[in-house]
Amino acid sequence: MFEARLGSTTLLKKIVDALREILSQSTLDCSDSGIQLQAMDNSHVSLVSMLLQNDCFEKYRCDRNISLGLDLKSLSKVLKCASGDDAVTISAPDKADKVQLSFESAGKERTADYELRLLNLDQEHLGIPETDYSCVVIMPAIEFARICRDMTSFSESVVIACSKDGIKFSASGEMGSANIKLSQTSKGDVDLTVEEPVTLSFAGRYLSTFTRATPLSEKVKIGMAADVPLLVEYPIEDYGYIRYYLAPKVDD
Amino acid sequence: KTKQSNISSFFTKK
Repeated sequence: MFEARLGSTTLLKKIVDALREILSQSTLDCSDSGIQLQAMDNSHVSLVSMLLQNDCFEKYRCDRNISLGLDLKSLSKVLKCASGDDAVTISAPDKADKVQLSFESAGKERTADYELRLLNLDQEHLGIPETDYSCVVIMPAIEFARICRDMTSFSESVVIACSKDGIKFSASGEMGSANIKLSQTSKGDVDLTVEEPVTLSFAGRYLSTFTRATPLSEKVKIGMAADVPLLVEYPIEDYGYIRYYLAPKVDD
Repeated sequence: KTKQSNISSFFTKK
């Protein structure tokens, strides 16, 4: 038996919104310690890794490991039927072909149950090595979203250059070019840890897709090292994270 | 000229 109750549906809505543009279907791997997800987008350019620890939930029970293959569009439709302040319980028996989502209003006077058919998804799991990033930048998530949006109107590629002086985003296309530089401030809203300067080029479309996770967190962490994927990490309160990895563009 | 690399080429298959 698997059963997990969240005090507010808003958190689940934000998580699904952060995933569903990049993944149409995905498997939630549920174990005693919590819920994990790992999946590549259809083009195998990026990878999403999510963790929700069991202490994120008001109630959590997972008798044996269970994988719940879900269509995220369908899940999103079900979540639209709920109010943000409803409590939500996700449950499934051990050998399930359906998952149940039960919503309870804040005053407990309304309950609503939905069943979603599970999908049997054959998902490849990759081992993500511990990486010592040469540059780690923590910045306001809203600022990162704004920069990604502004960059993608100029060019398909975004160059990110990070050094002790700051982090610089550049895009250059037919209509012209854009450069945005953020320096570390005494206010502490942009925090840079730089061992070695790094410059890498990425597909702006994917960066913009990652910023769907902005409502989850005030801050976003960006990790860069030469010749490895970019890390864009949004914490989920104190209970987990969504990490996006994006393969760099390389010289042809 | 740059080309997009594939994410799975950076991580090990489990």
